[in-house]
Amino acid sequence: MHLKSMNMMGFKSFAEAKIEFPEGVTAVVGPNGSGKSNVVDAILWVLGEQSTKTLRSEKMEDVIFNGTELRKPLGMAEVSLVIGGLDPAMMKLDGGSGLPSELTEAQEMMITRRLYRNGESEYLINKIHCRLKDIRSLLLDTRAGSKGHTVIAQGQIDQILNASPQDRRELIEETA
Amino acid sequence: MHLKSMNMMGFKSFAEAKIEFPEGVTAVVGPNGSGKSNVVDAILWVLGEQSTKTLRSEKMEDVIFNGTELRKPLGMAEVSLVIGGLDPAMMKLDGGSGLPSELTEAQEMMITRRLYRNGESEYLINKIHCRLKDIRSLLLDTRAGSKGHTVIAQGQIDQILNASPQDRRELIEETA
Amino acid sequence: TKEMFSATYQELQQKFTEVFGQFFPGGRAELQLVDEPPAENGEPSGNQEPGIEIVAQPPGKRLKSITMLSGGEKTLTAMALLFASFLIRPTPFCLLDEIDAPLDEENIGRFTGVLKELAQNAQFLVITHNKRTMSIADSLFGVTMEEPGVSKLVSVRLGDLQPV
Amino acid sequence: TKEMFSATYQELQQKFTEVFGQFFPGGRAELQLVDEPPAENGEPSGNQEPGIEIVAQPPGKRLKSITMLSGGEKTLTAMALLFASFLIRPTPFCLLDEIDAPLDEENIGRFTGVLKELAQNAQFLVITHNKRTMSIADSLFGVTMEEPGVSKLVSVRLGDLQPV
Ligand SMILES: Nc1ncnc2c1ncn2[C@@H]1O[C@H](COP(=O)(O)OP(=O)(O)OP(=O)(O)O)[C@@H](O)[C@H]1O
Ligand SMILES: Nc1ncnc2c1ncn2[C@@H]1O[C@H](COP(=O)(O)OP(=O)(O)OP(=O)(O)O)[C@@H](O)[C@H]1O
Ligand SMILES: [Mg+2]
Ligand SMILES: [Mg+2]
Repeated sequence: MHLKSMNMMGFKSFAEAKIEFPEGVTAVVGPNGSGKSNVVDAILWVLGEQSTKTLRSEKMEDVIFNGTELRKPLGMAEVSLVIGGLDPAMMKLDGGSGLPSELTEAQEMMITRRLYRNGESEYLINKIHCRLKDIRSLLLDTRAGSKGHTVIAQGQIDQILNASPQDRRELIEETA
Repeated sequence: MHLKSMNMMGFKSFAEAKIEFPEGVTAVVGPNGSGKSNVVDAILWVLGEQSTKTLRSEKMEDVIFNGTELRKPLGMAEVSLVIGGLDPAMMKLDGGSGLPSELTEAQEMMITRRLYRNGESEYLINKIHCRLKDIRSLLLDTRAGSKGHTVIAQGQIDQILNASPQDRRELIEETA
Repeated sequence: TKEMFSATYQELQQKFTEVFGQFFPGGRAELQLVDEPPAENGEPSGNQEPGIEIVAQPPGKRLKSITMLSGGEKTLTAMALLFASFLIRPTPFCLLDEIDAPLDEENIGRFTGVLKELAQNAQFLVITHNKRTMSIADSLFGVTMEEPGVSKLVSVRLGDLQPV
Repeated sequence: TKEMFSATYQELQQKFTEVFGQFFPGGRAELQLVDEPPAENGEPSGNQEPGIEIVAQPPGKRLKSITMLSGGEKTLTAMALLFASFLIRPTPFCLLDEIDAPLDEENIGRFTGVLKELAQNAQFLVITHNKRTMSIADSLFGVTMEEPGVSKLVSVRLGDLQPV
């Protein structure tokens, strides 16, 4: 399993942009305030992140493109992430989700999340509406959803050292 | 008023060292863990810092040189700071301290702080024992003691932004 | 006293806006006095004094609050406030420990520009790993541990530092 | 379950010691299981599970606790634990946002050395302002705001970046 590409529309400072993810180490560079950490936020968000604090926002609508001096704010944020190299045998979609079975044969999958200004949100797998639970259970099998050591946000690296012994245990159990 | 020189003995990783302070901007450089932030701690400490948290220690005795694989721990930490360019008229030593009046005529002054492993501490002005209160009142007149914007410890620059509006007011009042 | 605070506040507000403009050319920033919101239970907070809110808008952007600033933008905004408070109540010396760590090359240039101005009347001790910051310093000293665990001070010339 | 935790813990302990040794040649680190101290009032804490203490000793030093580590030493120690947990439970991708900011040149070299090893089986996205970290990347992409407030992605070659 690997990240193939991501399309962002109206997500934070990205009015519309697409990224292709290479293999190996990719360095993301750019001036202060240009939008590098927003890319990390987009990946966390499309994988189902619910905490506004982790997304550096006061409320979830703050992730929707808020406009600039020359552009109006948008009414919706949408991020689609294409994941490749899936092993169909690994994907155990629970029957209850009503998702078509051919989903489980695909090598690739596109996960989409949308949020409207009115607070309504949508989740889609290969353009078919689903629930967050479905995305979560899909990701569980690929370990892409596990937070532990997958994402280290800016300024957070020392967290594990400063945490209490009890909290460290929980952080490590998350990885197990 | 300016910092002239500082002598450290048994303070953190400085078994024995002396610094001359130039005018203008001085860059302090060196590898990770070499002792740069310990220089800042030494200045804070000799000026009367009482908070172990600010000094990155669990108890005050942690500032005493703790030894290495080749050296034994020392029994005392001592830092002496020479301050120059004083305006004698500004120095209002309170009569109660019993410090000799010629102190108020000097252009220069040496402040010393000592701490022994048994927890005993001493303060001296020009090698004459005094109380912390005397050092504080001396510094007040030269504004060297005012914490507000004099020292920004490693990783602390964003504190004022992350503080609550009430706390910011207090931080700013400290400067006034 | 109340008059003293409001005089300082006005001066600080003015200098903050000025230094912020040097760090973010075309941007705009100000301080606002805000009353503390009543506690959850509706009780007034009891605190007579208003708190201070910071509004900072990098050029061309329309941010809702300072929590949406990037890491480097936050540090630069905090520095603008720090240097503003230094300008209204100067102290004889100032110690800055790696405050340039999150900044890109261009902002290091802006930071060091203002730093040189302030250092006309005070001593600045700046701990840094950034070569550009080192290059503008009037003098340089190094801290090393030739003997593991024991710090020593050495005088360093910029040429001595190994090239990047 | 308890057996699962203790198996993971042993593996993590071993890898942590190994990676710490790569970051601090000659140094020594380990994890320790500690029971939670009783609360101030003497009541045992209801928590059955022990917590995890981190012991880290850079070469030649005799530190009492990790609170006495320097800024860069702390970050390197945290990275050793992060990479150790990645090694025992690898994930398909890993996002690191400016974790190299507090490191000196030598430690950047050690960090990137281990990073290259780990990236053989996973995608690593590393946000950085450090030229040395950029120089070891397999590919580079830039985020810019030619239009103020609107981010765009551009492909970048290392040569394009302005010299320090
Ligand atoms: N909803 C939104 N609409 C428009 N712009 C937004 C929104 N949310 C955040 N931003 C913009 O994103 C910018 C911050 O981007 P980001 O944190 O990704 O920067 P960065 O490239 O990581 O910078 P640094 O190197 O300083 O960490 C802010 O300046 C803000 O203007
Ligand atoms: N009481 C003590 N006795 C001996 N050594 C000490 C004592 N207290 C701290 N140290 C040492 O000081 C070192 C930390 O120094 P310091 O924090 O000044 O490093 P630094 O140069 O600022 O590094 P960085 O660039 O990573 O921030 C620790 O590694 C520790 O060994
Ligand atoms: Mg960032
Ligand atoms: Mg330091």
